[in-house]
Amino acid sequence: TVGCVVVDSQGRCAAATSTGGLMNKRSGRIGDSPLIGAGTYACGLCGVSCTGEGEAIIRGTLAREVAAVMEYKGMGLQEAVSYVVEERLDEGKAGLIAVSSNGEVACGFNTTGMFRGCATEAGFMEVGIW
Amino acid sequence: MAGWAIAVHGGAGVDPNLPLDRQEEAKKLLARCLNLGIDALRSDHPAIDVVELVVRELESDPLFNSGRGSALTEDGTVEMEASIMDGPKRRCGAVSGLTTVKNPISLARLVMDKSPHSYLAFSGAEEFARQQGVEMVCNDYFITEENVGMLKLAKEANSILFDYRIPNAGLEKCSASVETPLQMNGLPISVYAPE
Repeated sequence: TVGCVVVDSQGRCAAATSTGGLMNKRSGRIGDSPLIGAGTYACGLCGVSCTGEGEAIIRGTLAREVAAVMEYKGMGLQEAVSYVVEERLDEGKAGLIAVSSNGEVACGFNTTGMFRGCATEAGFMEVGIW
Repeated sequence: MAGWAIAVHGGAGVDPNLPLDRQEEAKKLLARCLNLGIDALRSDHPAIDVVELVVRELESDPLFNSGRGSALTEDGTVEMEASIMDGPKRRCGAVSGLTTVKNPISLARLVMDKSPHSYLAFSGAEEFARQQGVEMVCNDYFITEENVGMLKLAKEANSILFDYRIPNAGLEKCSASVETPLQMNGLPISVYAPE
């Protein structure tokens, strides 16, 4: 699975996710990536793209959950990402990347690593795996 | 107004034994995609165009599990899916079950922009792609040698593998990496195999 989340200089957020799914999956199996609110979500507050155990991400409506705790609990972006990865996955394994309309970027995962990269206009740039 | 920001991912769940050269290869691709997005943001492209541009680049490179280099079904074929969402008006588009569309994310974008729907799948999505004139290729284009080997592994282990990038080493090494029964949602993965 691959994904990208962006907030542009007008503060507009967007998210995109694409995948081949699970190796050896049954034909016809749908994962989290195409499900809005599970693998992908964007609103006026943030943009989120998820990856990992699709069934757990779907049950946890993971991408929308980040926006929801920001909206209803007033959490900041990284706090929301960490909360959702720790509290909404049950035993599932997954990771996600997110941006907020005020130019923040965050990621969280409970797997043995996630291929990821992020950058901000202020000059921060990081590419990581573990 | 705060500045722009961008993040990309290539999948979670990385084999701890991934060789350094493969790690470097992954980092190079991530950095290239980040820079592609940064250049577009510096040219004032809107966020929705930038996410589509970057994911297209990731789909076209066989390194990660999407587009070319997608994981294989139990039948050894590729079935891809994608979704895109634009924050300001929460418009969205999604596709599933694609077998011949070169860039699934662009078809998801067309579902969002050119159809009254949010989600099209399988033959309906393929028909829509033909009508929209997006680039279509045969299913073989998406299949890589490495993934044929991974599917063999998964069948031997009778399991479903995630976005693991198992090292290229010989099968004996790979089979070691699937000996530990994989858990999904806290259950042995074999529970799902019949599913």
